[in-house]
Amino acid sequence: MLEGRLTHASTLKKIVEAVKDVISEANFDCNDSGITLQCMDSGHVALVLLQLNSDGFEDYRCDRNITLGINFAALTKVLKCAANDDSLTLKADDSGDRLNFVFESQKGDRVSEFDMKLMTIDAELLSIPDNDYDVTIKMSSAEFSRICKDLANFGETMNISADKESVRFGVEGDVSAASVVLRPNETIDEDEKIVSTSIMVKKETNVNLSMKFLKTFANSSLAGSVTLELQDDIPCLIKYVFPNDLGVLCFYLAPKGD
Amino acid sequence: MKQKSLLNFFGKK
Repeated sequence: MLEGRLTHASTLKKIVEAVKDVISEANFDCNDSGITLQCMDSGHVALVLLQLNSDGFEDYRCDRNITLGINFAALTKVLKCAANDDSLTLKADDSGDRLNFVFESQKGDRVSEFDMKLMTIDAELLSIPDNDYDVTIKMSSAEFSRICKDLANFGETMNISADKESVRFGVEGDVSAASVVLRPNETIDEDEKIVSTSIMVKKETNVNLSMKFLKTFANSSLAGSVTLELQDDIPCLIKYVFPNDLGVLCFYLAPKGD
Repeated sequence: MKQKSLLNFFGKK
């Protein structure tokens, strides 16, 4: 059986919010080291890879490997009922046909419970090569979100090019063109945390990516910073690392090209 | 510009 308790239900809420426009249903594979989800969009353009480590849970126990087939529309309905500072306890027995959610307020004076029917999802897993990318950019997730939102109005393809000094996000539309150039820096955000832009380049890179997907994957609520890994003609990796060793949410996006 | 598929890059397990 699986039993996992997250201190903040909002963690799962934000993850589901971030992926529900890309995938409609997916398997959560649970074992004693944590929970993994791998799923592509229906067009095979983007892939979501979620890894939640058992250590990041307040309590976690999974005696046997279990696959939970989840419909995201149903999951969204359940998670909408959680207040942001509620804790969340997930429970499933070995049959894997239902998933139980318990939300508890911080003071313990309100407990709500939901039971969700699971489905059998016939999903093929892909093997993702462990690529050593030519370019690694780490930046504020709010900045990445702003760039994608601003530039999305100008065209359907984002060109990202990076050299040792800067990274350029550019769009060529039918009637206008737009670009944003970022250089390495270090600033202090409103929570007095250091938010830096770092650019590591082994080889100058130039990639074209779908604006629609980038806009979906640019999400400032998941983590304070985002890492972009790029290489010519290789799927781009957009990675959010959760605090307290809870895990990562990765988006892989296939490039555009001739 | 043509959108490529992830299946061109990642093999099935």
